[in-house]
Amino acid sequence: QAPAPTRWNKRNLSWRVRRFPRDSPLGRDTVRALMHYALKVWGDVAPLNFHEVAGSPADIHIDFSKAEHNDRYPFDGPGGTVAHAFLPGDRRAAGDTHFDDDEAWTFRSADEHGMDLFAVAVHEFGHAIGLSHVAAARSIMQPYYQGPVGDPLHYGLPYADRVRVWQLYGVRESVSPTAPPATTEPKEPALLPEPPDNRSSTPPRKDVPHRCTTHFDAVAQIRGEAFFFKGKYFWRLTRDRHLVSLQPAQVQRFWRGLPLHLDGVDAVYERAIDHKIVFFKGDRYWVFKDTNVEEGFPRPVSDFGLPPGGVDAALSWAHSDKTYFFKDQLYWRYDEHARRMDPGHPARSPPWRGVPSTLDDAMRWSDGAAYFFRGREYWKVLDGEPAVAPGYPQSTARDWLVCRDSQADPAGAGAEAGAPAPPGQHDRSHSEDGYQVCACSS
Amino acid sequence: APAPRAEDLSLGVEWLSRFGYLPPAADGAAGRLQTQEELSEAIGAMQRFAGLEATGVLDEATLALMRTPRCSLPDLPAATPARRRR
Repeated sequence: QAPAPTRWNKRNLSWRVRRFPRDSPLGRDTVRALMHYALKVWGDVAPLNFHEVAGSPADIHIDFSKAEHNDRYPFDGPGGTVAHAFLPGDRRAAGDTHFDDDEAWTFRSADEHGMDLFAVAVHEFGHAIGLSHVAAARSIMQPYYQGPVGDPLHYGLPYADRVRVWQLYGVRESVSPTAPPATTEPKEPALLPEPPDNRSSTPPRKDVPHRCTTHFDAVAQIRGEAFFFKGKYFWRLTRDRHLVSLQPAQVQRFWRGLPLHLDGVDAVYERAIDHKIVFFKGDRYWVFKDTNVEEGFPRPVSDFGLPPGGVDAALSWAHSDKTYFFKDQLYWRYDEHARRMDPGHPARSPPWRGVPSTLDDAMRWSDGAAYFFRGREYWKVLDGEPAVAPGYPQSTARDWLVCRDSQADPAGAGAEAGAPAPPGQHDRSHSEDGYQVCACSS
Repeated sequence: APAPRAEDLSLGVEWLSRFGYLPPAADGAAGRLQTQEELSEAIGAMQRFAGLEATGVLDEATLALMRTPRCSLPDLPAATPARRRR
């Protein structure tokens, strides 16, 4: 008598905590973070995207309730039934998830009598997306509470559960159904970061840097597009080198999982072997899968064999799966496959003649050339050439950021961000074609 | 096995009904009684689902599991009274 499977027809699901626990030592932010990570467990393996909303109806309402609370499943005080969630469907309550507020909800607690909120939430959200109870010995969808399941940042679903959610929604791109789950345990518990805050759309601050007059902290080619980072902002260029927006986007809102207080990045590159994106800041680095930070990060740059202090620039050399790191007047060549520095490094001066000895950042572009950025200028090294191409350096602002020479010139830097770009200054830019550049904030 | 105590039996029937192994208590005519055969089948189903040996007997291990904290949703869709051919 297995029930017909139910599932959501949409793949983007909103959620919000409608009623928080009343007398719990877990704060609201912790509860929200645990809900975020419990949903992420499912979203990591299936093509489901969960986003938190505030004040508006959500697909998944989360309530901490006591006793009778107007559904068919009254709670019964401590122990007994601890939570439930409604399967997807036409009902108004579909997807809603209720936790018994009489339970002693815990997180990373050694208290054997407590009820680990993350473990229960993963189970209940399984219901919320369409899974029913199973008898499988190793499944989060067993009906009985089995105790904590470990750190939310490192939890991976048992295979039986992954298969069941794949049967409903398919496999998320970038997930290999046959790959064993990562089982590495953290040496020490990572701090549970705050969930992404989707609750407001803060207008850009007035102190945003101007693309035409700034020099950049980091430049990277990611998925074929160029990203220019400055402070808490970045600009993005399409594969055709069209600036997506004259206004910069906020790093925090696009690259999910970087610390909220991070005031900039030192270097960024897309790793050739797995296309993950690596961000460096000071002594730490983060690895992103698409736009979400991987669990277990940040990590120290010593993982790469780099000394404390971090790097100024990172350049992925896709042909050889090597990555060049630059710091002050030194550079290192890192073998991504062997995961170690090549012998003989660090070495002095970049291996290409004419490239400045210190850099802001560097990237390879789809034309095969490598581009090195420092200050407001850049240098181009053609594919296979040992030296900088003739005629360089050139203006980064003019050639990449759709600026006139007068704008890029410090004397003419009074132009407002967002002013229409002048035509004819850039090869095949939108402005040259008479288009307005569209705004893109995230 | 020793016969279960009355309160354990009461807990067991209520539990089995709540989680889908027996028809809901309010189903059908008031005062409906489960037959011993029905009860034993339901206990066996519950034991199989929980990974216990399916004896059909309300033993200590089964009762202990019934007292374990759990999700409120039924394990099986609500059971309906069986119709039997004469």
